[in-house]
Amino acid sequence: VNGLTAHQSQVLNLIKSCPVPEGMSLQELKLQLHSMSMSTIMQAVEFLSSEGHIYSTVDDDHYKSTDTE
Amino acid sequence: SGLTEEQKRRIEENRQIALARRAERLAAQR
Repeated sequence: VNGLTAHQSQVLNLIKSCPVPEGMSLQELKLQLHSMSMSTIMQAVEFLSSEGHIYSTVDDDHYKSTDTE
Repeated sequence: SGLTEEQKRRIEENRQIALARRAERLAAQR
């Protein structure tokens, strides 16, 4: 969908849904995507970041989506 | 929001970089 795999879409949609200013943490992603491995989550985050869909906030563990603005 | 001014500045800087990157990707796709 939109050039994203299902995993990437899932990760992006969760990050988009997070309203807090510092964005969603990798740990929170893992809690919500319990059937997805951390390495798959990390690969999706790296790809989404390289494509400008998301960006890191207060540290490299928290991300927000550029689409939520 | 509980964030310091420095944190807000860094977040905005990262957002701008990501938006520029996204624009590049979209332009490359057209």
